[in-house]
Amino acid sequence: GLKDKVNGILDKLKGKHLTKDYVENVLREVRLALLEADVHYKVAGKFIESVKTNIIGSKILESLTPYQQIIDLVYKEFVLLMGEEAILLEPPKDTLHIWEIVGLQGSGKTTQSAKLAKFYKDKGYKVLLASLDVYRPAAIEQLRILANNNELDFFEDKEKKPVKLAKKARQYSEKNSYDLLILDTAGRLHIDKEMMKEVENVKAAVKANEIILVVDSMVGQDAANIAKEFNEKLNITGSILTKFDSDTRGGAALSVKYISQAPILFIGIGEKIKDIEVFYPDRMAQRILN
Amino acid sequence: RNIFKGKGKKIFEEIEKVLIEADLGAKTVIELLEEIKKENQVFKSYAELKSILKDKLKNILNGAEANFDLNEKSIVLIYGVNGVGKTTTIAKLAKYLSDAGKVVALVAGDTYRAAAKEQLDVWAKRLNVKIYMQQHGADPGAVIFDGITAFKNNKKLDILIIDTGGRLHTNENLIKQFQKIVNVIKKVWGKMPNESLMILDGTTGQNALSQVDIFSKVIKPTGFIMTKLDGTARGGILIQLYEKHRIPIKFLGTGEKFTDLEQFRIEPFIDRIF
Ligand SMILES: Nc1nc2c(ncn2[C@@H]2O[C@H](COP(=O)(O)OP(=O)(O)OP(=O)(O)O)[C@@H](O)[C@H]2O)c(=O)[nH]1
Ligand SMILES: Nc1nc2c(ncn2[C@@H]2O[C@H](COP(=O)(O)OP(=O)(O)OP(=O)(O)O)[C@@H](O)[C@H]2O)c(=O)[nH]1
Ligand SMILES: [Mg+2]
Ligand SMILES: [Mg+2]
Repeated sequence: GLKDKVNGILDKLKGKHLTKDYVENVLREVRLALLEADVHYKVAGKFIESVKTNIIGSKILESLTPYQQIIDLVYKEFVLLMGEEAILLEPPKDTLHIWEIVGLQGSGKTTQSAKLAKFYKDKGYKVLLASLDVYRPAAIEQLRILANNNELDFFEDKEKKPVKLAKKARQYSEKNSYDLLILDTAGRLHIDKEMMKEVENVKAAVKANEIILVVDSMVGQDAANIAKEFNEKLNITGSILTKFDSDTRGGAALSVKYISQAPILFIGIGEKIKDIEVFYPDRMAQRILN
Repeated sequence: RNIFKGKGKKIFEEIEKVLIEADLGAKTVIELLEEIKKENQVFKSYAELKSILKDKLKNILNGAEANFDLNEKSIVLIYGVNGVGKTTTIAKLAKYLSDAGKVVALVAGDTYRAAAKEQLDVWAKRLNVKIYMQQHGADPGAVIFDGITAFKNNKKLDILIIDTGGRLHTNENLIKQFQKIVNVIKKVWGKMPNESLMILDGTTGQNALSQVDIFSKVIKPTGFIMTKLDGTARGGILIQLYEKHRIPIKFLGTGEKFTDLEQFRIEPFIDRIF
């Protein structure tokens, strides 16, 4: 991985006088490794620029262990970018909080919605799950089955319009003193004006507290486009990277974080209800850089 | 006159950005640009360099187009990682084949995921095609065995399309299960599926390479279908994939309706990359 590559370069530099050119070469290799890990072109560029600035500022060229210091700076910059510590959403239990789950088709929204419901139910929250996906065949059935299999409350209504359905789910949640309402939405393209307007309307109609972007961690350069559009239209407050049980390096995570500035809250690590983990930035640093 | 300094360098950087953002892969892009430098190709503008690269990419993808003709009673196996669009693509293929006069039937081979067979059943009803399915949790191999047996005995049916559950290539148990499914098919059909189509998500980055490597150990795809190219992703990973595996690309998925299926054509695909 990147660690070996950089160590390889630095081994070649051992004993040589560390010049600006050598640092450029090291950073070029780091940038290449980020790109190969699916970090977006612009994000990788910005990252390298920040590291370069810090190297110049830190007099690394005069130090006795320049090699290790460059690695440390790359790692530090990484953790800074990913968020310095794990963020666990823990809304107070006495008022209704509404989370709107959005993202591209097939990214894992429905599965993650159920996982979130279980996660917070186990923490003592009264959680209601609702599906606003009136489009995909058997989408509502999918969430209903996940809810029933895991003893999670599921909102049922014949309403066919997503915005009206969301309002009804909200009313029901208030009436029945739920702490948390999780709204699963249909997969949509960030360039589909009507569908993007729909989730904006849902957000406004129910005054959603969190807009959580669900992204497949195997996504490549497109992660940046997705994050940019969803963030501009909805103001993302958090993201979940799914399918991290694959061998993807997960550079999409860095792109999503950099562009949305919103914390990565969880990662999905499997298809089962328990397969969700709070996101730890330093663990991700090791994964992308290694 | 060194075209690789100054203006030339700017043009190189600009096109490097375009190609990397299209998911060609950084190493592949660097190699392509190095080739151009070595070949001493002359270009005076971005447009000229673009045209040189388009020719290179067309050369690489030479042979990547392939037909999807099933002129005898046939089985089509559909597989890939989670959420790529397998079930929806099956609906599109069923429509495509029905329009071509074939009588199609489906097998709901995903017996695990919530509402998977219900999802395929909705498509079967919309397309008015027969569907073989069993209870949730049934062994997928058994469901597929029964589906193929019934298909063989039904003279009216021309094509059987088999849906399978999404599975990560990194999940050893699910890959073993997939191997079992392939063995069952070989046994009851007497040979490999007529078409084994691996479905790839158009937004996938470099991980597609690992997916194909591992799935190919179980069965060599007769073709790929890449979905979700109606978004902003450009699917450039197909170039590395074709270079390495020489597996043709049969179709592209361009939307969520059963008509959103196009034949893969090299030129428009490459044009879209830029
Ligand atoms: N291995 C793995 N599979 C996952 C994970 N999250 C979801 N999946 C699977 O990915 C596929 C798609 O998940 P869904 O929850 O249906 O995705 P979605 O975003 O709701 O899809 P649409 O509603 O069609 O946009 C399913 O097969 C899930 O079981 C994960 O973290 N790991
Ligand atoms: N925009 C777009 N969406 C697509 C395309 N193909 C499939 N989808 C959507 O992607 C999502 C997942 O499709 P599925 O057919 O359920 O995917 P799958 O591979 O069968 O998923 P699993 O069985 O859970 O692994 C659905 O919302 C589809 O409507 C496409 O070409 N373009
Ligand atoms: Mg869904
Ligand atoms: Mg499916």
